[in-house]
Amino acid sequence: TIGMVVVDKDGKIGSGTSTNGLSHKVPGRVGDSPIVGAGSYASGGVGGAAATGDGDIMMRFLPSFNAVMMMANGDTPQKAAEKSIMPIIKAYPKFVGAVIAANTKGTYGAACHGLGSPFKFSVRSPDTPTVTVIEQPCI
Amino acid sequence: AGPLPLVINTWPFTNATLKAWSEIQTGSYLDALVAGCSECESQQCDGTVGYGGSPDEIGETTLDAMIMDGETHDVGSVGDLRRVKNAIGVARAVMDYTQQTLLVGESAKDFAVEMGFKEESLTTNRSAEIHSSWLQNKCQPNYRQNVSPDPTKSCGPYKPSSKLFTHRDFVKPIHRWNHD
Repeated sequence: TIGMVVVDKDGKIGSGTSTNGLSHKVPGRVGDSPIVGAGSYASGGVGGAAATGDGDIMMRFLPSFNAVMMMANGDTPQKAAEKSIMPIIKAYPKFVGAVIAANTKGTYGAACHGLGSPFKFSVRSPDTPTVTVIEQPCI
Repeated sequence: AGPLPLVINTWPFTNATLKAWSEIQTGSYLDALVAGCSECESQQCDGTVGYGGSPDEIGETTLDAMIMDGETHDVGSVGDLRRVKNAIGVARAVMDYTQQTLLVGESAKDFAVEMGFKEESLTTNRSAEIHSSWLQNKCQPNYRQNVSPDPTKSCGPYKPSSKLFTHRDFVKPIHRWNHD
C-alpha cells in the first residue's frame, strides 16, 4: 500500500492511497485504504494523515481521522501519529501498522507498531536535497 | 515548521515521492497525489500496490484506492476494483465525475470503463505463482474462522460451523510485503 499526503506551496492539502490489499484475502474483502478517515484523511488548514498495515483492524479505529483531529487540537504531527495508534494497540496488542502525519505548515511525523523493525517512509520538501527515506522506530 | 511544498508517503517508495514532487511544481496537490500513487501502481511497489500482487483466494488481484481534497472534503474512492490497473485514477474520476464517494466491485469497473479506463487482466505470472503456491500449501494462511473444514488445515469451500467457538488468535502475516 502507498498512502500519501501532499501540501502545496500555499498550504493546500490532500491525501490518497492505493493498494492491492492482503494476499489470499476472502474474495470481496476491502481494506482500510478506500475508507475515509481510515486509510487517509486531510483537512484544510490543519493537516493530513495516511495509514498502512492491517486494514481490517485499522478501519475500526479511523487512525488517519484521529491523527488529523489531534493536530487540529494542537498536537504536533509526530505526537498525533503516536496518539492515533494507541487505542489500536490497547485493543489489539499484536496489531501491525503505521501512520504518517503532516500539517499544512510542512511539519511531519510517523508512528508504528509491530513491524519488528523501524518503519520507513519517504519525504521530499525544500528541506531535503532529494527524496529522503526516514526510519521511525516502532512503539 | 518546515518549508513547502511537502510530499510524504508510507514506505520507501521513493519513485512515487519523486513523481509527486515533480508534479507539484506545476500541477495541483491532487494532480501530485494521482501522479505519485499511479507511479507506484505501474511499478507495482513491493508487490503491494497495483496489478499482479496480493491475489485473493481465487487468485484475482483487486485494488482499493482513495483520494481526498482536504480543502473541500471532496472524496473519490474505489474498493474491490477488478480488471482496471489505475485505481487512483478511477478514484479521482469518482471524485470529479460523480457526487458519490465510494464505488466497489464489478460496478466500479463498469464505471471506470465508462470513464475511459482500459479493462484488462490484473494477473501476472508472479501473482499466479503466489496463488498456486498457496493452494499447494493447503491454502495457508487464510482469514477464515468458525467454518468447516478446519481452515487452519484445509482449503475450502467452507461452510459455517454449527456454533461459534473461537476467534482465531494467530499472528496475521502482515509485514512490508503484505499489508493495506
